Amino acid sequence: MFEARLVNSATFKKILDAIKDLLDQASFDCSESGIQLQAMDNSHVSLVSLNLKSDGFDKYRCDRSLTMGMNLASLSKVFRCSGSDDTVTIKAQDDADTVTFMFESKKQEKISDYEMKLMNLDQEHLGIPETEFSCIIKMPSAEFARIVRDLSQFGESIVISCTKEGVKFSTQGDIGTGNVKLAQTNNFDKEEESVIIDMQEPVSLTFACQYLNLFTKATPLSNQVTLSMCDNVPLVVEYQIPDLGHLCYYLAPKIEE
Amino acid sequence: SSTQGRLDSFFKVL
Repeated sequence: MFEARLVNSATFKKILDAIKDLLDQASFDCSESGIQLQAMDNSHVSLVSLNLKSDGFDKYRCDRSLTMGMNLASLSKVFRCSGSDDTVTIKAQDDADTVTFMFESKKQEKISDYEMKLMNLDQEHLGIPETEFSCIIKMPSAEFARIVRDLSQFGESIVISCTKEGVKFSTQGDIGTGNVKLAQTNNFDKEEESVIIDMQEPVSLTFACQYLNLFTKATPLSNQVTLSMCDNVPLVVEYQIPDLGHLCYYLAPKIEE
Repeated sequence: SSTQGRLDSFFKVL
């Protein structure tokens, strides 16, 4: 028996919004420690890694580990039926081929449930090597989304260059070029507004705008985003989900020919 | 010009 209850179903909806444009389907691996999802997009350029810890749920029970393969467009349809203040309870029997989502309104005057068919997905798990990153940039997630959106108008790629002085986002296209430089802030009072750079070595890598834009769909989950970079290694874009876990995206850099 | 890398070359399939 698997049962997970989240008072704030809107958080799960936000997670879904953050992954459904990258992945058509994905397996949710449920165990005693929580729910995990790891999946690459169809072109094997990016990877989504979601980790929700069991004690972040308001109720969590998982007697036997189970893998639930789901079509994310179908799952989105289910969550479209939930109210923003609803509580969600996710339930599945051991070895079941369906999962049930129950939504309860705040005052419990409305209770709805949706049963969705599970899929058998051929999932391959990837081993992600531990990396000593050259640069780790922590910045407001809304600022990152804004920069990626702005620069995407001009080119297909964004070069992210990080030095001790700050981080520079650059693009070039047919109509010209665009650059955004962010300096490290000293505003320690407001951590969520700070730009904090932890640099071992300067690094400059090129990434596809299309994917960076899809990652910024996670912006509503967290005030801050962390970008971890190292030469010839995929970029890691991490959003912490308060009290529940984290959502990480990995993106292979573009390689100069 | 640049080409898009794939993750398969960085991560091992378990």
